[in-house]
Amino acid sequence: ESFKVQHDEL
Amino acid sequence: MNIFRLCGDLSHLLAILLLLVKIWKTRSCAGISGKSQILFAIVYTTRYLDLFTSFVSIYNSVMKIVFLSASYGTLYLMFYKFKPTYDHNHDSFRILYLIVPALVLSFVIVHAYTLMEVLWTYSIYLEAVAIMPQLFMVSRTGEAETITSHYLFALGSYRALYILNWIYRYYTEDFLDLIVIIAGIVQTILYCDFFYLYITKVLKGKRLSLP
Repeated sequence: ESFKVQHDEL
Repeated sequence: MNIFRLCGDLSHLLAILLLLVKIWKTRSCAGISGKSQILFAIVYTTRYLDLFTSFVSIYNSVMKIVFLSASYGTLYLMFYKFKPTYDHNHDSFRILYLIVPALVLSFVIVHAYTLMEVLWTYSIYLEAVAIMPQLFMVSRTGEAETITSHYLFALGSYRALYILNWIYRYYTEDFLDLIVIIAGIVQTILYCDFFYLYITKVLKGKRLSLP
């Protein structure tokens, strides 16, 4: 499982 | 990036640097909750572990490094260099009451069950309540120095500006991350009482003191 959530905020 | 997020980030940066400079210049950390600062260090550490795993932009990476360094720098000043000035008698909030529930919640409500994602979620929940020891300390001593009030106002404004950023992002790019949005709203609500006192007292040149 390589599901990854992208968080682009600080 | 939009104007709300940029202002939020700058407000966050201002708050952190204001605190660091205040402690350094006055050679004192009186009135500052070391417990809140410990919680913020945990927040930045668990959230910005992704410095090593995902790259968003130079801006993001630099800000993360600055937040982490400033946070640990503040801890160094409070618990080492100016330790005698730390007012631990008034800093009596039990932070385990925040650390443990935030940890439990991050296992219950999370986007994905990976270590990085659970840690990120934990940092979001913990950040929402991390200011409570500081607000508790202000309510116990009944006052806050003006510069501490500015620090709290900048720190509280940051998440309020992020709420505007999320509204903007919802309409412009369909962005909707309920975990961070709800935690951000809770975080901002915690500051409301303080915002009221800040606007009615500090901005009129008075010291923040509770009735």
